[in-house]
Amino acid sequence: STNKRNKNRNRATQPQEGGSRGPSPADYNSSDHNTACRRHELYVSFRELGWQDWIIAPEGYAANYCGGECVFPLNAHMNATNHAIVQTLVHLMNPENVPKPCCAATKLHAISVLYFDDNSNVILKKYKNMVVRACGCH
Amino acid sequence: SNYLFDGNNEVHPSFIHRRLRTHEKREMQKEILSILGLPHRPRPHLSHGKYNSAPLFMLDLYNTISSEEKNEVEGMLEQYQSMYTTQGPRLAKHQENAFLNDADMVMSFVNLVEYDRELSPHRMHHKEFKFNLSQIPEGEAVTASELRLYKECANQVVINETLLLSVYQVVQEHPNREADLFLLESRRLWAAEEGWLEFDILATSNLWVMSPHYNLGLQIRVETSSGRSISSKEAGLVGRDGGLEKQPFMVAFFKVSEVHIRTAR
Repeated sequence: STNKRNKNRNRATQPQEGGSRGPSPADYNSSDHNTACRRHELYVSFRELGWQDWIIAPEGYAANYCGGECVFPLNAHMNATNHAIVQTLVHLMNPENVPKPCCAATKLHAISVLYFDDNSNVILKKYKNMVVRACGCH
Repeated sequence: SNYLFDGNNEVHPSFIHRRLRTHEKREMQKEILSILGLPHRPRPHLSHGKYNSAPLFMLDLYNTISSEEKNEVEGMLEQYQSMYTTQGPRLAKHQENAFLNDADMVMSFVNLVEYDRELSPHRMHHKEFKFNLSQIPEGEAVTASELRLYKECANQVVINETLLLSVYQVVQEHPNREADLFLLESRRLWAAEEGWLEFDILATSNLWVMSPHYNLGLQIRVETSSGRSISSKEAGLVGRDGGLEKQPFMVAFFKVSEVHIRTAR
């Protein structure tokens, strides 16, 4: 509503007292790559699970995972949706009620697995959404 | 240990810095088996601990698909065709390339018949094949299916002959006489010819999947140009006593016809 918007605008430009509204936009380091939402490497090893006798290929695969913060201001490399951009700003103004956007997979790829069944028949099958290719804030 | 590190080669602060404990490994196994759609961990029996022709053929297909997944370039079809080799199992032709690109699953099946029939001279020589299709998941439709046999140079006795190789579907078995057969394909071959022979058995495979009680197997018979029945061994067809990499097998391509929703564990 207009009233709330005006109140939030005023609060955003005034110095914070007691930290009840969270840090101001100027406090966020938009270039802090280490904490920003991004893809991290994670390898799932079928060999480590002791499955090399029935899984022919692969020995494992790079599943990866998404981690990091989605905070204001969202940089271009965070692959943020337009909605997430707005949500970070609203979170800044109203952190108790509006959470930060989520850092999650925006692009997932399939892997193919080649394995034996109990009858020694061989199966080659594609499994979707097994590998994180890109992460983003949304 | 590269799974511990993030893209900057630094250990992510939230990561577990140790090997999995036994119960954690068991949890991982259960969850991944659930994703793969398997009720339990398979326990295959591998003869001599080596791969025979079917796994080798499937590994070729896997390498092709994996390359396509990595590169995601249309030109991978040329690379797939360039892998055609006379050393090992023949790869698919142009039509089969399309089946591979379109398939959700490919399965190869081992021949369950242990021993070739030794028949009296009065009866036709034949070689039997039976395949267990019971493990095919529900909702998978067969889009292509082949019987693959490796033929070496025939016995010297028939080396100069033209052979007629016929593939039959067994329609009904009888205890005291020849089974009722349905001819699927006949093919003329040079006795000296060597290499993989592929026979289309799509219609038969579909019948077996839809009506498993009709799965009575296949028979192949070989005759000389003069109509004399000869054994598959005389014709040069590799059987149980042949090389592992030349064993006969069946391969089928599948496309999923319905969506399966994985229930929470």
